[in-house]
Amino acid sequence: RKRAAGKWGHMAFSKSVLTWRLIGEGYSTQLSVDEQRYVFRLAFRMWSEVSPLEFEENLYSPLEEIDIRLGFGTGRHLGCVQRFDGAGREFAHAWFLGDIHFDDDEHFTVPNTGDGISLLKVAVHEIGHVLGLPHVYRTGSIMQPSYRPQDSTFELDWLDRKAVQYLYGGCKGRFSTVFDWVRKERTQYGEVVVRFSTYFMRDDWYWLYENRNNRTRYGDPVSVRVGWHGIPPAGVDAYVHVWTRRTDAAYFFKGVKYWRYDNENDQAFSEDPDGQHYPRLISEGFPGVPAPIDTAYYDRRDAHIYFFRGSMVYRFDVRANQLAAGSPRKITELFPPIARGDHPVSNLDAAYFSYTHNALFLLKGTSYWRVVGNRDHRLKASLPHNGLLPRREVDQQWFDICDVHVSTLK
Amino acid sequence: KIFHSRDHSDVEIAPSHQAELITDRDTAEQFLLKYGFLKPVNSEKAQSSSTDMPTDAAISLEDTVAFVQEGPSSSRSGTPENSSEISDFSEALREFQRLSGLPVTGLLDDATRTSMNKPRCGVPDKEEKLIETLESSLIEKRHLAAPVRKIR
Repeated sequence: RKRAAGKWGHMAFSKSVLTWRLIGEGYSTQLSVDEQRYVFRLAFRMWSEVSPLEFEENLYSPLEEIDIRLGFGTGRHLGCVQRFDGAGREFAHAWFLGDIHFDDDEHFTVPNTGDGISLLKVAVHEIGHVLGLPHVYRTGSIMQPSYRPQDSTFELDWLDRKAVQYLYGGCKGRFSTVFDWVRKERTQYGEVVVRFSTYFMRDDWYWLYENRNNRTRYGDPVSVRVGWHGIPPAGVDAYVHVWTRRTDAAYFFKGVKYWRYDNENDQAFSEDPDGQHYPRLISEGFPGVPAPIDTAYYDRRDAHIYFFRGSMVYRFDVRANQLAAGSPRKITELFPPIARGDHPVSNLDAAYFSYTHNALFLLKGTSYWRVVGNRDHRLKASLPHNGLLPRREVDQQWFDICDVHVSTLK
Repeated sequence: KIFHSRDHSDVEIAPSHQAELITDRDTAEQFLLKYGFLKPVNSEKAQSSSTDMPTDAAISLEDTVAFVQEGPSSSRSGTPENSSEISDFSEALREFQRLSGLPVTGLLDDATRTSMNKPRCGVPDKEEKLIETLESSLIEKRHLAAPVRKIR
């Protein structure tokens, strides 16, 4: 059930949701049980944030059904064949695809304590073994055999992530919407600067994607309800940022309604500065646009919003506040495939204009298609306008956007 | 604990619970053997030495206890008997030093002893082949041995 034939570093669990438990006769005498369970929950979550694995603490099933069992002991312990050696040197060990034992003669401490041996760091290391990772003598790796006192904010680095993904694959999944949230801020000198952050939303949780680090923010995903106030807590269809010389408005769409977001106060307007009350019906704010929609984006080049629904796309002229002439049109017409047959055709998940890449991406399932931009045209004039470049996998462009078990969602 | 004994006896770790430090060749050999830098001598005979980590829950305690009793051959813990052992030992030491980022001297110098005495994980550093030999030997054993009762 749990093993795949192979060599050290190549064996892995064959299922993606793993259960764990701190066993009753293995509680530490130094920390409260809650502290121990809290640290282990965090340790498992850290691996879940960078792999397709999810971990669930199971306190009820028979012990032999638990995938990973953790416990503390000293000397000869928990029926284990390998004795602990007392205070110093060996502080824990792990068995393949199974148990983790901690030497209770060591001085384990919870995060942010400063002294002692960080139980979190040791737990993350031993869980790495259980998942099939060997020791690595690389500075910065969590899988180094010797304990390195470090500040409590350690994280799994790029190569540790690749190592676990080599065993279990990357993180794949559909997104509800993807967008760059743009806001103006004042520097300490009073200058106005424009900043943006990239967000991926999936059902009722979201990730902030740090483009410069090629990963999500440490500790994400977070619940939409926690991070975005006043918008629907799950299943947002689209985010549109209308940004012209006179207008700077951000909208969230879901179902037949839409909300305007107040960037300054980081919450949805109930009444915006123009006196409009929200949420509003899409048919009121954008006459001629059907609802619900699959996704939408605002194109600053022609100051039109492109609403996608099924296999059709509706161009909406923001200035004239009406559908553009000739709308709706087939997505395959307005965004023709460059490689024959390589096209999402209908039911897009997200249309995302990335300021990082200065490009528009159409996402569907686990794939994306980049839309030909001006730079592509300069390089190759024969490319069709708004043509779709061949599909690629989302997780090859945006890394480590991984689910965690719903029980660990903040 | 909310209250400690007045003489702090329950807080200070009794000497018997202190890990044995690496101080000489013997203890260093045990360290290198345990973490896979040294292969047990006569590996066929000692194929299932105590340093092998069982690979999954399906291995019963009885199997492992039997293995422990066999343990590494005692010849490893006495004075070196021939030059090949000395070269094995210094070669293993050299590899440990190299991996640990220490000056590669092949000698049990202070820096090496300090590194060996650091708190560390009990999983061997090098066990790829061990696992394979272990698995194959165990599987053979399973077919030959009486049915195994699962004891945890």
